[in-house]
Amino acid sequence: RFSQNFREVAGRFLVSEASTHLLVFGMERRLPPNSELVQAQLRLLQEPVPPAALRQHQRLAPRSDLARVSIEWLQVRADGSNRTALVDSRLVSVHESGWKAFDVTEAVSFWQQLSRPREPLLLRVSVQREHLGPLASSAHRLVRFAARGPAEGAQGEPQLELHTLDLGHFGAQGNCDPEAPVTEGTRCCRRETYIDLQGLTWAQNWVLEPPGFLAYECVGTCPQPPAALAARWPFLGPRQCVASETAPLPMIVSVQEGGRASARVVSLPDMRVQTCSCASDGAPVPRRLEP
Amino acid sequence: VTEEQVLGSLLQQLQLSEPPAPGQRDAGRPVPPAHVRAQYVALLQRGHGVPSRGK
Repeated sequence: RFSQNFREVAGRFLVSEASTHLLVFGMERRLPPNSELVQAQLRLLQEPVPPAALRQHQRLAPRSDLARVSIEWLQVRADGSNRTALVDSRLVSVHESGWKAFDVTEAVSFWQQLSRPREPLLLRVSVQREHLGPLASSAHRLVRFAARGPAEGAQGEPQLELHTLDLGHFGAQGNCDPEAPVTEGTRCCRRETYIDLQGLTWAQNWVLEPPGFLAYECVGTCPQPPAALAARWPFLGPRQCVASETAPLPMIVSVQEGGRASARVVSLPDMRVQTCSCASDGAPVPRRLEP
Repeated sequence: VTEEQVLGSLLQQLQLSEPPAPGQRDAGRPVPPAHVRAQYVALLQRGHGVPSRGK
């Protein structure tokens, strides 16, 4: 089901234990260049529990039929050490069957931040007890996800859906054209704005450096995704032109210490806009992957 | 970023409620020593290289 905004990657099982599956997805060239990842969904087919096993479970633990399914992003570093990050977790019932969707956007975002050549995307699926304790049920043992590969028919194999927006159409356009006035039709861009500190009364003889600075501002509008696409993510607001990366502004200021003036350096955060982007209100800001 | 935001951020950094009074400021404009200038230049250069995630 390849289309501009909908890409599907087939995965395969590396390891399958009673309660843990390791999925590997070859990701290179799956995400189009100059595109923004809006959402990545892992779809797993939950198999129905055989009626006999279900009857036995209900006899032994009549009040608990839930298991916790957690999805972790896994990175195997060059030195052999592992790094994991929990990206989604939810309860599933042993009475249910069919496709279950998990949000793994953060895992794909982490994978994108890896330096090239990048390893495949590794996702660890764990089926655990709903909770621990003496009354904990063993419902997790009954939750099974299909692992059929292409040879046995591709119907039930794990799927990764990547929803992307083409930034050529839906993104910002870099710096504004200084010659062109900003109108309603101007695409989101970064406009130069000079803050003249020397001309400000309160800053005189207090701010020693700099005399002024280019702050920049984000102006213009952002194209909205097609209604059909927007309906998939009703929790997201309209895309707006915002500062997506900023830099601090260092200053030398005069301070009074011991009755005399001395010079001191301070750093004001988020004072200079580095890049402007089109972003939806309500969209999570991706976590930065620590080195 | 507006001039008011710069002032607000500066006051916050210095833990002041208002800018120094004009008389206090006009008492003398200190010349930043070399180590203060070096620290300022280092921060300027680092700011260009490592942008932080904004809103």
